[in-house]
Amino acid sequence: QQIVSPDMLIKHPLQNRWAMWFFKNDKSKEWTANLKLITAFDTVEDFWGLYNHIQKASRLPSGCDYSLFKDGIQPMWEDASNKNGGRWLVNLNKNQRQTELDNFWLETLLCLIGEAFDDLTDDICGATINIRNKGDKLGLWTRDARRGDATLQIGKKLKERLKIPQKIGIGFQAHSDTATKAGSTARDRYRV
Amino acid sequence: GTRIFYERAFLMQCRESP
Repeated sequence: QQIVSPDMLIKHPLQNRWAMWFFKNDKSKEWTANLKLITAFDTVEDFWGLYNHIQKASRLPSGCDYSLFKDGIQPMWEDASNKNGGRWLVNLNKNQRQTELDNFWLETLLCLIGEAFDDLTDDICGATINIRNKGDKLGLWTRDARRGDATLQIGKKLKERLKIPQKIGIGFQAHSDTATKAGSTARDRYRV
Repeated sequence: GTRIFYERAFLMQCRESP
């Protein structure tokens, strides 16, 4: 018999329990019916068990989303935890689906489960990757759009972890602005 | 209180955990 280190047997707990969601755009159904909970997890090993098992985001058909949110928060503006918040938005061009998208999404997931936002963890709700032929989008969702300093720190950390060049700015949009926008994009409340 | 966080490198090491 082999002696196995306890480290190989004990799963590593996460600070938060996280839920992975999948959205597939079936126009014959209501939006909410297209949003499905895949599973929730609260250990590092269970995260990898899930991530290693599901399709890479770049291989999803256009119109699909993955979302990772704290357990109990639904990946929609209307959720009580999201309605006063917003998202840092990273817009990808068509080339980046093959070169950057999976890396960006994995890095974002690692930020979430690893608690990369330190004391600002309570401001974090989750993240979503939207696969769209007109341009893929990665969003990091926060709880309260009025918390300027916290929001800016979160944006800077995201940009740093994704290794987005300094000269490329990313914007933060409040969900309330996105929900009521007249044009195709909401205004940026903050930029880094 | 205490908070559990993981460095990126550690999370990546766990990827192939049985």
